[in-house]
Amino acid sequence: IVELRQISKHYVMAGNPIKVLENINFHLVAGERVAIMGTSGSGKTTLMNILGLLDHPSSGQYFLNGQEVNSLTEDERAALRNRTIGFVFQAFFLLPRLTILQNVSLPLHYRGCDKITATERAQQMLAKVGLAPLIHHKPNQLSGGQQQRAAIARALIGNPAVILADEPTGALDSQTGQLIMDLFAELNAKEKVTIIIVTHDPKIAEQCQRIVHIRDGKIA
Amino acid sequence: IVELRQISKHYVMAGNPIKVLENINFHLVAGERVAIMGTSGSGKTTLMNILGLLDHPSSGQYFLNGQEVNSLTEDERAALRNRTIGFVFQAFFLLPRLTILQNVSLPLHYRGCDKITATERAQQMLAKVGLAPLIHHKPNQLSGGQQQRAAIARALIGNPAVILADEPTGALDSQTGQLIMDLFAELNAKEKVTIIIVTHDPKIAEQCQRIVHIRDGKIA
Ligand SMILES: Nc1ncnc2c1ncn2[C@@H]1O[C@H](COP(=O)(O)OP(=O)(O)OP(=O)(O)O)[C@@H](O)[C@H]1O
Ligand SMILES: Nc1ncnc2c1ncn2[C@@H]1O[C@H](COP(=O)(O)OP(=O)(O)OP(=O)(O)O)[C@@H](O)[C@H]1O
Ligand SMILES: [Mg+2]
Ligand SMILES: [Mg+2]
Repeated sequence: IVELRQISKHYVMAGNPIKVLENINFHLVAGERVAIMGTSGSGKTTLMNILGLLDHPSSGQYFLNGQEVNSLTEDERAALRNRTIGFVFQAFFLLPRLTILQNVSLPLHYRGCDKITATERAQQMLAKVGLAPLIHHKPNQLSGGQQQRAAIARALIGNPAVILADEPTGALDSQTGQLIMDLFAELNAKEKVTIIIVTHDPKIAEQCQRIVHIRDGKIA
Repeated sequence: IVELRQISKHYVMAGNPIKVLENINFHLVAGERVAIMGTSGSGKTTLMNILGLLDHPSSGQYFLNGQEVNSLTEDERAALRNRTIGFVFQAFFLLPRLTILQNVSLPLHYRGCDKITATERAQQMLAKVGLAPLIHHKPNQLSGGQQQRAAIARALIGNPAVILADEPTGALDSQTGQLIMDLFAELNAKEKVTIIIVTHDPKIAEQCQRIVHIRDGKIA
């Protein structure tokens, strides 16, 4: 379902190229649960942004569900992303002026879902991550781990085929982190959702079927 | 050096009071290294914000270096905070339009330190956390763990007597996290800096002299 061929990414700063990813080859079949590990700065978030159609590689090809995505228009990429991918960002990116109930309903609004159904499903998803009493809080009225869980709820609400989770338990105690891993495992088992988790935590990585290591922008 | 007596904190939302901290009693002598652990939402960041003079408790007293801080003016609190406390925030709070070299020099500028010395010391501190080649990057040109390390460098640069670190290794792989713990241990041993670390990671907590557990806003 996901295939990267010779993906490379570099930035240019002060005229010098900074290589971040080099010749990444990677493929996953539907329903796989993969962990990506690597030291700080090794390229994990950059890889996730390319997988999530939020960034373009400098070279190489990316096939999502058999479709080469770099040749699509920006609108087609955005539509494909909304339908197929749920992204839990390392920095959460919740909208500060909306309550988390509104934040979590947003992906369904973009699909034209009616307000009542969207709100109901957002409420259910927030309950699943343990945030039921806090649905009317804005992000700055929540703890770090509560914000992270709201970001997870938002990523899951559209029933995506692929979940990209960038350090989804980084701000969580081990008990709450396990709640999230159980939720991912359930989606993986029942609905064959493909899950890619970036993590620094070996206990989280061990719960995946495969672990991929990234070192200096290459798959080790 | 730090004493909290009967500290309580609540918020009011939609007319209802939400109790976050209740009757916290806590004291530390200079040079202690303490870990604070507790589930997501238990009140750790709220406690740290009160300790860091960034927030006022709803009731109770806080003595820092023998001085009761709630009775000081806002200017006096700000001055005391700049002199005494180095805070590593859970959400980093780096200024987005400055390079990390500029971000880390900022506390020294506020003290009237000259630009050359401030820049030199910022460069040294950034080298200590492994960010030497990246000093001219802005925060959005860095990985999550690199931003966290820049925030740590900024907290340490003013030689504070008290370091408050809210999940300082949350975005770091274990090797880089240990680099940071070694740095804290060195400050603790050589300069008697008092260190309070909020963490979800038992391996980090075990490296402290004492572990305090918070549950539902109370010390367990
Ligand atoms: N402005 C606010 N208004 C209402 N409730 C708030 C506000 N800020 C925080 N809270 C609530 O206070 C509680 C404690 O928050 P705090 O950030 O101290 O938790 P924490 O222990 O740091 O959690 P984490 O481990 O997830 O970072 C949470 O339940 C949160 O929802
Ligand atoms: N806009 C940019 N310009 C220049 N360099 C960048 C930019 N964005 C990221 N980088 C660099 O790319 C490298 C990889 O960053 P990335 O965010 O992918 O790391 P990561 O593996 O997710 O790290 P972490 O575990 O700390 O989150 C880093 O060294 C970073 O400094
Ligand atoms: Mg990252
Ligand atoms: Mg917190």
